[in-house]
Amino acid sequence: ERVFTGDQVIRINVQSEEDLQLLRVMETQEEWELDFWLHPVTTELPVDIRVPRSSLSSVKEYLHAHAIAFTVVMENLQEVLDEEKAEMEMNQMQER
Amino acid sequence: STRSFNFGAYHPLETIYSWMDTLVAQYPHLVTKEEIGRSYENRPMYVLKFSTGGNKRPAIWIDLGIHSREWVSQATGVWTANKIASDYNTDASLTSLLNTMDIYMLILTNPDGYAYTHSNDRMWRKTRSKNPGSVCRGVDPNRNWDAGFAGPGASKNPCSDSYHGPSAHSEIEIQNVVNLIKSHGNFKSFISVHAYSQLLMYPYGYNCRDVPHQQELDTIGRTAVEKLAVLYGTRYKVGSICKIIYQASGGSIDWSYNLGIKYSFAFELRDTGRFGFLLPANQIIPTATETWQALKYIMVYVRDHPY
Repeated sequence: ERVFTGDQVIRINVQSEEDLQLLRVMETQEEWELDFWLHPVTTELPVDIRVPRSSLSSVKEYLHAHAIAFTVVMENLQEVLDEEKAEMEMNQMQER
Repeated sequence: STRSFNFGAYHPLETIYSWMDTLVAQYPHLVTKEEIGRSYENRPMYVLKFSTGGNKRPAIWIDLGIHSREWVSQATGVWTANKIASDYNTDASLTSLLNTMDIYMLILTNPDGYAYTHSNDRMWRKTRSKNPGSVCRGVDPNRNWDAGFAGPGASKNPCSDSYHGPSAHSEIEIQNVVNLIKSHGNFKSFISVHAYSQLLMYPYGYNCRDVPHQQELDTIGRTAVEKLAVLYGTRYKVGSICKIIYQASGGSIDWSYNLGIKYSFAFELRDTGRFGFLLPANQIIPTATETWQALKYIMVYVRDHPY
């Protein structure tokens, strides 16, 4: 089973068209293996990105370098997944 | 019994399929389960049909979970199917609707992907078909419909999460739905349910032109999200796919609209802020309950506006 230990989900509240362009450049950076949960399309919607642990420093450097503010929505995705799985297993046991 | 089923929990595919049988057993004069074909990995695809009689009456189509990782959509489908069955004969508007129209609901539109999210990769979105010449598997099933296929907003790279596939309807899961809709021939509404980002959309996605019924669809959408917001204040945006998200070709509701199904909509269910595809299970019932307000409004509108 694929694990996501150390992967983070970050959120960017896009401020400008320039931000959008810079975030679209990130979509083309295949080596970062980013998973865009919400794509950069408009300043009216946030952008959510799952960032693999191996790309965290590169991505954050890029955002800092372009003065794009972000928040970390999930510090460690695997922890959230573990909680979800544990809850599912508990529910299944209760149903039995 | 469906009474002992926990609607506020996420369930694996087998549990949902098994639950469908209990629903049919509990409401045998209203609900039937029909196999519309098999998935790439040979899983059955079951549609729940809610009907009070007649053959090929005007019908409403609802599919959920075409993107497998959007778990709250499949869970909302389970709750909604139970709601339709249990409210028949108690909710006047739903009863009246079902006395003249049928509802078809496909809760697990991408069964292989859904099973894969439970066993191997919680973040899997696509189908599981093999792509010749590539190590990457799967096609984005919402880029695979014959509506501006392979145009802007879809990827030709099999490793991309928005890969459109080798040809329109190449994915057996999509072809199965297309076959049913076309052979039935009397669908008046086509609703696809996704998650997340709180949007109610209508065609088009493959281009940014207004559809001929834009004004009517927009008005329906805005009223529907007003109804939805009454319960928890959840705010939705309304508009065409192209104008409120992004240009995306090969989408299901563009195909259905071009086929002549005027009332074609797509939902993106709630996130509530910081969970994305991992919406906690305690949000399933609130999500489904509020969504039901919008769904019912659209369905009743469709009943009252025959064409």
